[in-house]
Amino acid sequence: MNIFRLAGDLSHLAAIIVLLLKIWKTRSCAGISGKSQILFALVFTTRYLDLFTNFISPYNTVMKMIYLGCAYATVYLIYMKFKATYDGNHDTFRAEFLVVPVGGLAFLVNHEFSPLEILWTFSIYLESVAILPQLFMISKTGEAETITTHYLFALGMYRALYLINWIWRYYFENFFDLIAIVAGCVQTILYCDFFYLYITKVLQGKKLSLPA
Amino acid sequence: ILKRLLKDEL
Repeated sequence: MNIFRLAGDLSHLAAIIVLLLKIWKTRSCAGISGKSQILFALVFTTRYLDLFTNFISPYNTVMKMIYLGCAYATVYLIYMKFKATYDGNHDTFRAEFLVVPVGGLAFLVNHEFSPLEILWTFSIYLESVAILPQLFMISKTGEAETITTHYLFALGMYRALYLINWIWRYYFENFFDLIAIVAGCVQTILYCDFFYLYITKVLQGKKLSLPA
Repeated sequence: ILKRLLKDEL
């Protein structure tokens, strides 16, 4: 474990908690893409299948359970409890256009052709594009609540910090995983225009609104 | 270069 990976995990945890609290406290999921949240729940489910068979550390197990629990709790709040506030008219990104190609790619490009490894690879690829429905929804509505922008910033930073963690592990632990690195680069690049808007607008106290 | 040996990352 290095500081970059720990910072990344904490940023990821913060994002997940901020989103859950935002929906719970405001009792509304306006502006939140339910499709992205379903994709994230799928990412954690397919990545943490070895949760009970492959013990790494108490930290690893606890964090995985928190991620899984919060992901499903968020999906539940969006599609069940606060369904009335779900903005389905703007959450129209075709998620199947992500899941199917990612599923095919996981079959073709992986480290080992075994069920667990293919599912892990699927989760890595899917995570890199899972935020697209959310970004698409913001581009359609033309704006985002400030709390939602903080959620997205923390979520985007988590994988950016992981990229630094992989550089660190390459030099100090001779550790290298091309699949995770390439997918992590794609994932972080997708946030770049949001990062620009976040830093130039939200941090200046303005509301995030896209030129319609 | 060691490929990913075990999934020790989240």
